[in-house]
Amino acid sequence: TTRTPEFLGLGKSDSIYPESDSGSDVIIGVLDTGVWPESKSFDDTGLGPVPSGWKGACETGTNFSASNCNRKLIGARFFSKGYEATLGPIDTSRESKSPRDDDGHGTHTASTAAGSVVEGASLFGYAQGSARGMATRARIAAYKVCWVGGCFSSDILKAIDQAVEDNVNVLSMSLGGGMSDYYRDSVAVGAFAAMEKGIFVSCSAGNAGPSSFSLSNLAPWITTVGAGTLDRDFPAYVSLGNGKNFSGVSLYKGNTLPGTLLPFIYAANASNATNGNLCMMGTLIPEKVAGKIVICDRGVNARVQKGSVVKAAGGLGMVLANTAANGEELVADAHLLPATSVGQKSGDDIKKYLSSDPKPSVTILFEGTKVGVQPSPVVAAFSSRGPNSITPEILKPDIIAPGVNILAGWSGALGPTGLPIDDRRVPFNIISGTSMSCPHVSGLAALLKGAHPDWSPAAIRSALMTTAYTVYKNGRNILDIATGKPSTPFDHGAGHVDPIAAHDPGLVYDLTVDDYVNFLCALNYTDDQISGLTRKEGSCKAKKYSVTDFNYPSFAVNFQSTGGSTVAKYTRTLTNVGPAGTYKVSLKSETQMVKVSVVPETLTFSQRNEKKSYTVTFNAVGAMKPNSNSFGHIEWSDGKHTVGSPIAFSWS
Amino acid sequence: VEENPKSTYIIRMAKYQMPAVFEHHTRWYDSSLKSVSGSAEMLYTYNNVVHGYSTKLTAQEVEALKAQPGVLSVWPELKYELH
Repeated sequence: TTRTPEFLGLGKSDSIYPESDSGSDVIIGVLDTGVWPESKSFDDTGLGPVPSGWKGACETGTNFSASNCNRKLIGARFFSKGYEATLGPIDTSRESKSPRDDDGHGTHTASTAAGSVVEGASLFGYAQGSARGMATRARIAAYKVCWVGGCFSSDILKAIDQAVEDNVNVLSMSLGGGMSDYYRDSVAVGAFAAMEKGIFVSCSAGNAGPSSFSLSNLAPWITTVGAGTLDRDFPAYVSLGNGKNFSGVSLYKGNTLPGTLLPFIYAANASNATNGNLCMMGTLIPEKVAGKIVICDRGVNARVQKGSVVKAAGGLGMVLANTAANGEELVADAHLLPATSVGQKSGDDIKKYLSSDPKPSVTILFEGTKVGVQPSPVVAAFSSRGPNSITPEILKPDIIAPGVNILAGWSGALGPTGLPIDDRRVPFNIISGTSMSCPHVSGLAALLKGAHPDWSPAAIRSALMTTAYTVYKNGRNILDIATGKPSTPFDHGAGHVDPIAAHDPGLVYDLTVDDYVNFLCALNYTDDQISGLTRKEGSCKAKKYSVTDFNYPSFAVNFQSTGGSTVAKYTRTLTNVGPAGTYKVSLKSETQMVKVSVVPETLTFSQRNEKKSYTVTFNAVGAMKPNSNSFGHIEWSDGKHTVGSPIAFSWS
Repeated sequence: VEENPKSTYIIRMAKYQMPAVFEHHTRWYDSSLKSVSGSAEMLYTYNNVVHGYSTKLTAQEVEALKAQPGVLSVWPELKYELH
């Protein structure tokens, strides 16, 4: 990726993550659409031999052989038996029955996690810079589980099964499948076994935001990653005939519009279809569109397809207007015709102009790439949101990372829009999603693993979470683009990832396999359900288990709205991974309806790996409306390190 | 339209309950599967993340398999999507 290393504070010459061989022993397994091995992001120059513990393979298939792997891309496998059992044999004229990526998504995520440095990367000149993955010296193993017809659980489970056997250190999965209970969800089941082997598992939170309860990948042994923006934009202004200008974004490159204003029409008025405003295939009337710029509403069909529909009908350009579902979030696309995306408010104003002017006119002004955009990050509207629909006592997502307009490696099999008619081929593409934020965290976890080989997956996650930030440099809270208001822990979890701070967190909330089993016991899972995850017999003993004592780095506290005093006690244990020191607690809370106290208020650590426990008491002192929420923060600090945890209060 | 359509399932086995007569767990899985379906074949066997296998079964075969000793669960295939 370009820009995200700088945005995250990586890539400085005096980096705390040196270009040493320790990080090059870390292997990231990426379950996705495969890999385009010819991408420069997988150049292995300067890398040493494949790590000695590696047991993986480079599988042969359509347009792919063992020679496609090297010391960067050390493994490539494909899993299609489940897919073919449901949808029939793979049509190799449409997709490669091999690890080769015909989609682009897998190449993008793999290169984001651990791509090598590529100078002069860009998409048509946009987002130009030195592209690199987060962990440039980590190795990549691609496990292709997603095909044209989807990703099937039997294939995903086998891929994780194989990745564990191959000895990956980090698993990156930018996919999800709804909200099944943990023991029914192949990603969660596979991730549990991976966690047992010390493998860090990061997954995308999903793109079902900004609705509440919209998260995927909720298991507490998974690090769940939401998406935020960068400080980068691709402005393309809408300039109306009445002299007004509106901000938009675009990645269009090609023939420019004439320097004069062009006739302008709303798609709904150029169609006989009831959904004509959406610019669906075959809905625009060419006679009404030809020679004009068309404004289309976002939704239902792909954004880039709307552009191709306008183009096919003879339109010269497109303005794509957000609706309430997307608000002011602007996602840039490499459209096939001059086009720009505008927010809902701008779209509404532009449509008012269209309806009020008998001869409306417009042009689009493309401004290229702009960096230093503030505020940034903001939580992406599409990023899925909490609360946790399976275990409300666990706050999810865990963290946010860059996931909007991310440039990374791309497949040579298709163009940047992914449309069949797009015959352009690009080495890098710019796309958005929690799919893009997940591999950022996977790569950062690989850096931490390289720097601290003895840290468990839970310790790595804790370091990432407790050092995440929730305020801008000016002290204001990170915003949610869906509302324009400050985001909450249900949107950003512990906050935005800060890999520099995560390198030296001071203290971590660690978890063992037994802790996770105790967590399942506390959820009253049956022996069979737990055995399905642990592969062992009868794990729960005749003792009292408590979800509130599960040593998670965040707090989700649930109260009944009936009122009266309700006391909830949560116990946590901190492990010292830094120098000796004394940490003092501080508390923040938005609400007076919950009294929070911590005992003890001071923790003194005299040596590394020493553990100290504390108890937080949450006392709800009054009635709140059902479905209301409030938020707070617990912070331990020794003056140098800050170990922060978000608190989410919910009343049901 | 098939009279008894088959769908894919993931079967999890309690490997710790494997009868001593079986030398290898895949033999046990196969025996269990063959006892409910003459035609079903395993798509995958899982060794590290779960003990079990995936296969295509009819609804009747699923019910019969659930009654087999050592079968922990029979879950239908789920489709996931990229994010």
